[in-house]
Formats: sequence, C-alpha cells, structure tokens
Amino acid sequence: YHADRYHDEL
Amino acid sequence: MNVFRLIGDMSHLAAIIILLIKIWRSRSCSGISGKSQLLFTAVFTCRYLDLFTNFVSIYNTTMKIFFLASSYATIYLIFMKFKATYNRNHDTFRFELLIVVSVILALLINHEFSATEILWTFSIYLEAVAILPQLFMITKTGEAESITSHYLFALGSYRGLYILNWIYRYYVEGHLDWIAVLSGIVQTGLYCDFFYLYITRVMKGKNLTLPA
Repeated sequence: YHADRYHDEL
Repeated sequence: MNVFRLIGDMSHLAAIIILLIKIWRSRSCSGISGKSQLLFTAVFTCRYLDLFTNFVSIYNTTMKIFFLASSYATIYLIFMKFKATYNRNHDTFRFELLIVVSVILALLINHEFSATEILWTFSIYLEAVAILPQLFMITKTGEAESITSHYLFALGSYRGLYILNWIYRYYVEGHLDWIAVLSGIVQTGLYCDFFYLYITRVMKGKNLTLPA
C-alpha cells in the first residue's frame, strides 16, 4: 500500500 | 520534511488565517467565492480521512485538524454568519463540473483502486482546480481587495513550494508521486496570471484591478 510512503504530505 | 515543504505548509497556513482574519475583521465575506471554499472543504475532508487510520506525526495530525476545522469555520462564516455579505450573484462558476471531472479522473487514474486511495486522488485533482470559482469571480468583478490578493498569493505559493519539495524528494529520497506532481503543476499554473498581477501591482501598493 502506498499510503505510508507518500501520504505524509498535506 | 524539508525546507520547501515547511515553507509551503506555512504559506498554506498563512493563507487560511489571512482569509479568516479578513472575514472576521470586516464582518464580511465580500469578494470571496463560497464555491471555492466549499471545494477546499471537500478536498480536506476527502484527503484527511486518514486521520482515523494512519498516524504520521504530531505535526501532520495537528495541521490536518487545523485545516479541516478552519475550512468548516470559513464555510460557516460565508454561508451562515455573514451570508448577507456573500456576493452570490458574482459567484457563478459551474463548480459541479469540477467535481464530476475530478471524480471521473480519480476513478480512472489512481495508484490503487481502493476507497481511501480514490478519495485521496479525487482530493488531489479537485484541489488543483478548486481556486477556479475564486479566480472567475475576480475576473467578473475586475478587482480584488488587497487582503484577498494576499490570501491568493499565499495559497498559490504553497503548491509552487510543494513542487520544489517534490524535486528535492525525488533527488534526495528517490520519492516520486506523479499524480501529486502533475496536479500540483496544473494548480500552480492556474495562478500564473494572478502572480503576475500581484507582483506588478499589489506589491507596488496598488489595488488588484484587471486590465480592461
């Protein structure tokens, strides 16, 4: 799943 | 976190605060597109659902909660508390179209066909174009108050700074999210005309009026 890699941005 | 990202976030934060101060101090939302604000609220709501599922950092959580709360507060001020000052008849952009196109694009072009991922993608596409009702309104009236143009400058700069952040992350971390990058380029591009007017007029102390 991608979320932990790039959804750290706002 | 890098310096571009941090300044970008601060610029975004500043934009939201400037808008709230403008409305609160003048007791008026004149010149502000309620439709753009509705779209931004939808953007934050769809994107930050991961508040419940995914913890990144205290910073991340705090900012998300602030963006969500402030966007709902803005909507409340425009459509309820100061609704008598809302220029409804100038806010005529067909924003439904932006939502429909963003939904279709999110369903077609995404990283993963799951509910949260499609909502995230939708929010990225919608954010890219959410300012159009506001820009359309300024075009229609031919002017903007200087505080409104400061708001727009801060809001436009934020995604531009994110582009620098993505370039940095690509080279330093090998990280590339082309959905966010391409949307961010479109989003920043929409502000080009405005940036030009802001730098040539507002920064020299003149009002933002469009050339006839």
